[in-house]
Amino acid sequence: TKTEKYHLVFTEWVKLLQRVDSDDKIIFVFIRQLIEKGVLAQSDSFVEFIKASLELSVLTFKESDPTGEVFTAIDALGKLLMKLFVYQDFNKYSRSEYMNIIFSVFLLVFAKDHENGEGSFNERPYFKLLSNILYEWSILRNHNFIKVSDSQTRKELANYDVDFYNTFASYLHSLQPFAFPGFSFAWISLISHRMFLPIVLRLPQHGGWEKLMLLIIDLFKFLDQYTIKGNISDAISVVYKGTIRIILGISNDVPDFLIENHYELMNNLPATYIQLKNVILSAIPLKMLVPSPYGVELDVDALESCEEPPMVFYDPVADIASLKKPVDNYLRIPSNSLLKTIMNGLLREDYELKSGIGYDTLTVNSKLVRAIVLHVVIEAGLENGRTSSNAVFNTKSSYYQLLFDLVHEGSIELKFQVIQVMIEQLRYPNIHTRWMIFVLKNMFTSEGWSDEKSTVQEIILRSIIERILVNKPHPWGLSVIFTQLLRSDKVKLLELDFIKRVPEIENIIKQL
Amino acid sequence: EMPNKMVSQLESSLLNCPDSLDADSPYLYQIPLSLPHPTSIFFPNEP
Amino acid sequence: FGLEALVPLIKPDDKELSKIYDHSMTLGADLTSMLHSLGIPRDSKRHRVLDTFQSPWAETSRSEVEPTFFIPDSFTHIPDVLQSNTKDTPPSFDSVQKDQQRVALFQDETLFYLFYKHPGTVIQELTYLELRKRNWRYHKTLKAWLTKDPMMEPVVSNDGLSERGSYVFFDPQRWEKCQREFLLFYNAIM
Repeated sequence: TKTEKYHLVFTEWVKLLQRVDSDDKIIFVFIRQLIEKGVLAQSDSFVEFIKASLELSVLTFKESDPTGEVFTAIDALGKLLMKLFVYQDFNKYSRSEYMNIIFSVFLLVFAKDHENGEGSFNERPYFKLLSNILYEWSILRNHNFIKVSDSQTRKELANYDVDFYNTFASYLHSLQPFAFPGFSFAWISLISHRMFLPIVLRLPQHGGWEKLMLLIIDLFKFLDQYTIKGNISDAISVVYKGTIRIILGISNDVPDFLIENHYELMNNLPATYIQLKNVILSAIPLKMLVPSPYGVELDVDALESCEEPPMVFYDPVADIASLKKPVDNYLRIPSNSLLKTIMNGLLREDYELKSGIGYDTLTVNSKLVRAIVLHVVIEAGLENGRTSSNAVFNTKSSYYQLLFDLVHEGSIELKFQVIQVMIEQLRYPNIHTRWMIFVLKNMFTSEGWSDEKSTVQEIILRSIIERILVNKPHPWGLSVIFTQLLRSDKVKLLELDFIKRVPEIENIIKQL
Repeated sequence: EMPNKMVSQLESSLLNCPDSLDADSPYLYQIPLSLPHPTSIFFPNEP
Repeated sequence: FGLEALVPLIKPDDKELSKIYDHSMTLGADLTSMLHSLGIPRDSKRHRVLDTFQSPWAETSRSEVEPTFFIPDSFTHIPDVLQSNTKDTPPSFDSVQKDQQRVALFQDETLFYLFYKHPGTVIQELTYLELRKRNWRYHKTLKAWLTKDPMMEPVVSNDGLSERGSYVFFDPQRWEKCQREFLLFYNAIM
C-alpha cells in the first residue's frame, strides 16, 4: 500500500541518520531524491508521507523497550521536517504554508490518538517532536541564521522567524488542556520550554507577547474552572505548582512582561490565588533599585521613579466599549447623569460564578470595572506628566472624583470590586502606584462617605490585609500603604469597631 | 466539575509527564571523537 | 466582602475552616526553596533562568538540559592542531601512538573533560597518559585526579604504604581544582 511505501522510505531515513552526521552530503542527496522522485511532489502526497511517518514514529515509541532509545524515529522525523524546511525551493507554496501543513498533520494524528478510547495515548512522543522542532529552529536561527550559506534563504528565514513562533504558539493554543487533557502536562512543559518561552518573550517589538498571553490565559482559565472550593484534585495542585514556578521564572528574566500585561493577567487569574497575584504584581523592572517600603523616612512623592508612568501593553480602553464616552466625558466634567450611565453599564445581566474569598457569585462586571479603573489611572498619570501633580493629586480632580463616586454610590459588591482593582495598582515605584496611594489614603480618612465610612474603610483594609497575610512576595506599593496606615496618627486602626469585631484580625494588627 | 473521562486523561498525563530528559536535545549520530579502546577497569565507564 | 471573610485564612489549622480554601494556593508557600530550585539567585547574583529551564516542576528537573549554543566556524577548523587530514573532517583521536603530541597541547581542564566524557576510548587512554606526564595521578576509588601541593612536603607513614599531605584535586562535579589534606594510599593511585 501507499502507506507501507511511505513507511519504507521513512525507515530508510531513520537508518541513514544512525550512520551519518546530519550535515553530511548524503543527507542532502536523500532529501533531493525525496523531492525529485515524487514522494513529496504534490501537497497531498506530502501530507500522507508526514502522516505515515508520524504514526510510525509514535507506534515505534509505544513498542520500544522503555529503558532503551524510544525516540529514535521521532528524533529523525524532527530532523527531516526541518531539513525539508531549509532545502525546499518553495515555488508551489510558502514556508508559512509548509509549517501550517506540518502542524495540521500533527494535530490530526495527535487528536485521533488522544480520542482513541483504548487509553493507549501517551503524550511523550508528541512532546518530543514539538521539542525537537523548537530545538532545530533555535539551532538554525542562531546568530541570525548565519549557518545558512545562501544569502537569499538566510533573508527569507530571518523574515519568517517571528511567524515561526507565532504559528507554533497558535497550534499550542489548539492543544490546550481544555481540548486535550491527556496532553496537559506536556503542554505546560512546552509553553515554558527553554527554546520557546525566553525567545518569545524577547522577539522584536514584543512580537510574541500577544500569543504568549493567549497561552497563559488558557492555563489560568483551566485552573480557574477546576479550582473548586473544598475539592481540588492532586492533578490541579500540580498544575498550579508548575504555573507559579513558570511565572517566577518570567518575573526573574523578563519582569516587563508581567508588568505590562498585568491587566489581562488579573482579568483571568483565579480569584483565590492570592500568592500568585502578589508574584505577578510584585514584578519590578530589571535594574530598578527600590527603597525599603518600611522606611520611616520614605517620601513616595519625592522619588524620581514615582514620576514615571508604567508601560501598558494592552490598552484597557479597548475593553470599555460603550462606556468609553461617558467615562471620558465624566473625566472632563463630572456629572450625576454620566455617573448613573456608567454604574448601570457595570451591572451584569446574569450571575458570574466566581470562586472568591468570601463569595461565589458576582453581579458586577469585574472586567469592565478593572478596565475603567485602569483607564482612569492611566489618564491621571498622563495628566500628571502633561500639567502638574496638583491637577491630579487633588481630591477635587475628576480622576479622584470618579473613583470616589463609584465607591460611594455603588452596592457593597461594586465598592469591593473597585477597591480591589485600585489596590492592584499598588505595585513598584511609579506614578500609578504613587497616585493610588494618594487616592486610597484620602478615601480611608475622608469624611465624605456619609454613613458608609466604616464600610468603605473595612473593604479597603480587607483588600489590603488579604494580600499582606499570604506568603511573600508583597508588592512594594502595598507594603508602603499598609505601613503608613499602621503608623498613622490620624488613623487609629485598633479603635475601629469593625476591627474589634474580628479578634483574629485585631490580633494581627496589634502584633504588627 | 471535571467529567470522569477528563479526570482519567488528566491523571494519565500526570503519570506520563515529560521530564528534563525528554526536553533535552535530540540524540543524533555524530562522528565519534575517538575509537573504542580497552581502558583500565578503574576508569569511569559512563560519560 | 469584609474582614470576616479572611478568618479561614488566618486559622489554617481549624479543621472546618481549612476545608474551604486550598491554602497552598491562597496563602501560598514560602517560595525560597522553589526559587532556589530555579537558580534564583545563583552565586548571589541574578542570572537568566528560562534559557536553561529544565521543566516546570522540580521533581521532573533531575538532569541538566542543553541550552542553545553557537560554535563559530573558527572553532571547528583549527588547522594543524586538531585536524587529522582535511578541513572538513572533524577532529578524531584514533591512535595512542600517533596522537600523543596533539593531546600535549591541551590545557589540564580539556584533558579532564575528554577523560570523563569519552570512556572506553583511545582519547581516554591518551588523556590518562598526558595527565600522568603532568604529575597528576588518578585515584581508583575516588575516580578523581590529584596532584601534590607544591607548597607542602607530605609525611610518609612508617610502613611506607601511604603518606599524609596536601593535594590539589580536580572535582569533576564542581568543575574546579580544590586543595585538600588527604591520607593517600600508594596502591590506590595510578
